[in-house]
Amino acid sequence: DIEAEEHDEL
Amino acid sequence: MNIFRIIGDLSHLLAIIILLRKIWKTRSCAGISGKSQILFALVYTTRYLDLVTTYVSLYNTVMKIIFIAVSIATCYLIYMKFKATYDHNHDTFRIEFLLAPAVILALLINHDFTFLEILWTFSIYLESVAILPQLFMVSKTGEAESITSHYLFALGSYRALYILNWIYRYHNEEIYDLIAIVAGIVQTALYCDFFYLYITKVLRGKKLQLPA
Repeated sequence: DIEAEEHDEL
Repeated sequence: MNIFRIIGDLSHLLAIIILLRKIWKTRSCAGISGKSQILFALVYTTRYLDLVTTYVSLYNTVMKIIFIAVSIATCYLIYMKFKATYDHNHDTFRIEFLLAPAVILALLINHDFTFLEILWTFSIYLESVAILPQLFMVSKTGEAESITSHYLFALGSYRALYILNWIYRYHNEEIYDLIAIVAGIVQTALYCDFFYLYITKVLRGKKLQLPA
């Protein structure tokens, strides 16, 4: 599992 | 992009359109907490500053611009254009009790100690509680207009749908963001009482009225 690095959500 | 996220985003968009339309059509912001709207405007402006540094997609860019613009426009309508109709006597929640913890928590628990990342984290924490002045106002007056209830339902559904989106992404893309997930669960939990009243009263044609 990867902790998200970029915020691609709103 | 999965179905939960797109419906969540559309629900979010619907909520702010319902609110803006209600204020514009009735020329009144009665029953609406200006304080919650200020907090939301702050949430979107601090979160979407990455508009100038990171490009995700055209969809993301357009939605971010809409959210920033509409949240500021809503504040303008409440505090300037239709100021006379603003029910400030019932909008008495102390927002510093939400702002201060959101700032402190963002400084303590974040992914990265950088300016934009701290602001993003602050906006996530603040969003989770930004509706409290509005819910407080409804509880103080003991009722809400149907259109205000629809607004709250659409706004609450958005984060609930995001929880499904996060579960989906965790399973299918093996990606997760613990800060967003925990804050999103808190945010959705705050609406539970309201969801219950909405389903049992408003959807059956009754006015949302709290027991005395």
